[in-house]
Amino acid sequence: LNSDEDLLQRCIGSAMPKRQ
Amino acid sequence: PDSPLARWTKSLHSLLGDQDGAYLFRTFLEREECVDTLDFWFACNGFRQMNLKDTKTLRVAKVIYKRYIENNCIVSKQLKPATKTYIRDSIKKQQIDSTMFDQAQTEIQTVMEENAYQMFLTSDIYLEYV
Repeated sequence: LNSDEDLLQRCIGSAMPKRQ
Repeated sequence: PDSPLARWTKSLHSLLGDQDGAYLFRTFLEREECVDTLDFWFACNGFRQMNLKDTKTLRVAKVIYKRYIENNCIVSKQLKPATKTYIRDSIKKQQIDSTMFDQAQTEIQTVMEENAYQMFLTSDIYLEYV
């Protein structure tokens, strides 16, 4: 599954801070 | 002295660099119905890290453009016309560059710093967390 929405969510998620 | 909460009040950037801070700010923006501005800001960061040789990168640029810039959503309303035109033309010509959303991100960040971030620091959701 590689819908546009998936791509966008993955892009946003990749930039969200990880737990410190 | 350098607790997460102290960092959150230092700058928007420090708030968004902290996981709990970013999530709490996102919850606040959902309530204020302007969460798109934050998602766009993170999407710009995510896009900047993508490999330009990957064919997915052009697709992601198009998706970001369609979702936040082409329509009349809150992000689009807060961007300068010239900034939107520049991104639209880059996509049309398929001239994808890691920095193509930088100007738009800066404009959105400035509006967030002046408005939503200040409101967040005095909001119930923030004060309850504190």
